[in-house]
Amino acid sequence: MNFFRLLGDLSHLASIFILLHKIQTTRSCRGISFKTQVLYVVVFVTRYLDLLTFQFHSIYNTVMKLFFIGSSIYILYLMRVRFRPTNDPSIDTFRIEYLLGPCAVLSLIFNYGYTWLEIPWSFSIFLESVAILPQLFMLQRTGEAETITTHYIAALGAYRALYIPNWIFRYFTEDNGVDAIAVVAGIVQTALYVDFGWIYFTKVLQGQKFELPA
Amino acid sequence: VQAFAAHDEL
Repeated sequence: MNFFRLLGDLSHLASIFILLHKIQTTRSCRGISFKTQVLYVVVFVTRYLDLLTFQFHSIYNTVMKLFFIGSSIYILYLMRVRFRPTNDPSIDTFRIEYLLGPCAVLSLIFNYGYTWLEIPWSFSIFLESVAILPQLFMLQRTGEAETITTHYIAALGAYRALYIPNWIFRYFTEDNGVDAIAVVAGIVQTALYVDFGWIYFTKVLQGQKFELPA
Repeated sequence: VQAFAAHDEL
């Protein structure tokens, strides 16, 4: 564990609390892509299958994994059951099969072993790297977003960005080589946030509304 | 690909 990874994980945690706060205070999931949230459930469940093996890393690791799985499923419940009327599927139109299929193929080509843990792990890494796309696509379509929603996406972007210095730090301080799958997918994932991040910094953090240029 | 992996990251 190092400073960047801890800060990244805390940022990831914060993003989930921001999302829960947004849904509960506005009593609405307007502006949130249900498809992206479904993808995160798939990501967490396929990545954390090692929970079933009881190959224990640390209490921190186990608690965080259980929290990510539990909270992501709870968010689906909020969107589909509790606040269902506020969810508008007509603007959440990204075709996620175009993400799931290629990620499945990639995980069969690039993995750390043909086992029931490694292939889903690899799949989840590739899928996480593109899971935000339905959300960004929705933002693109509506052209604007509630400020709290942009804080949610920004916290997710910060989490991904912080994992990059974490890997650089680990490269120089540990002797494990490079987790090429995680690093390449992680860089792709971080790059997807750049456009959003630019508008977030130049508009939202200056006190303006998040609006895309026409 | 060689097994990296502690998979100790979240």
